[in-house]
Amino acid sequence: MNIFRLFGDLSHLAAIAILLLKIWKTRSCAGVSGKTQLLFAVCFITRYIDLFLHFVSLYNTEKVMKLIYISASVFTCYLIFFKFKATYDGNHDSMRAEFLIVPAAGLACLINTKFDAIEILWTFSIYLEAVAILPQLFLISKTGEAETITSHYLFAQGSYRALYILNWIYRYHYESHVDTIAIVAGVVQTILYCDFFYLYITKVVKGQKIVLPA
Amino acid sequence: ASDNAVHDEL
Repeated sequence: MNIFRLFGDLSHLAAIAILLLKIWKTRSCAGVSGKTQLLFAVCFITRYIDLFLHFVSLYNTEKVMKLIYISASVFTCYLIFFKFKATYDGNHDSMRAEFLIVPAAGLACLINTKFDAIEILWTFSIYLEAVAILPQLFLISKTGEAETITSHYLFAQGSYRALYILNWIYRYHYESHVDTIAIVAGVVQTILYCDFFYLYITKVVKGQKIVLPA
Repeated sequence: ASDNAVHDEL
């Protein structure tokens, strides 16, 4: 474990917590893409499927973190699609998720480290996570604005994989560890946030709200 | 550096 991965995971936890708090406190999921949250839930379930296959005692933090990610993302989807369904902005959350899921699944079958079920599910999860934020970014471009708290959520969510890139550089240099598929997907994922990062740093940090077109 | 098959990250 290195500082980059530690802060990456903390940033990811923070993002999940910020979104849950926003929805719970405001009792509204306005401005939040339910599709992105569904895609994240699918990512966690397919990536941590080993938790279900052979139950292991929660002896280390990694198992606990995996369970937190899965339960928090499923609970977030429950809040969006059931509890606060009336506030879900379905009209603007209109990006076709199938256009993300099918290519990710196809690519996972073509480009993977090992052609076995668990590995293909993991690869699918990595590819899907790289593009899972697109419905959320699409929704913001349709509504033309993002609530400040949602911007903080996006910043934490984007920073998590950016920090993982530093972690991969660190591990390549000191542990000669390489996970090409995760690295390529992680770079693509972080690039998708660049536009938002620019808006966040030039606007939200100064207390302004993000309004598109910038 | 070999591409490792064991994914030890979240």
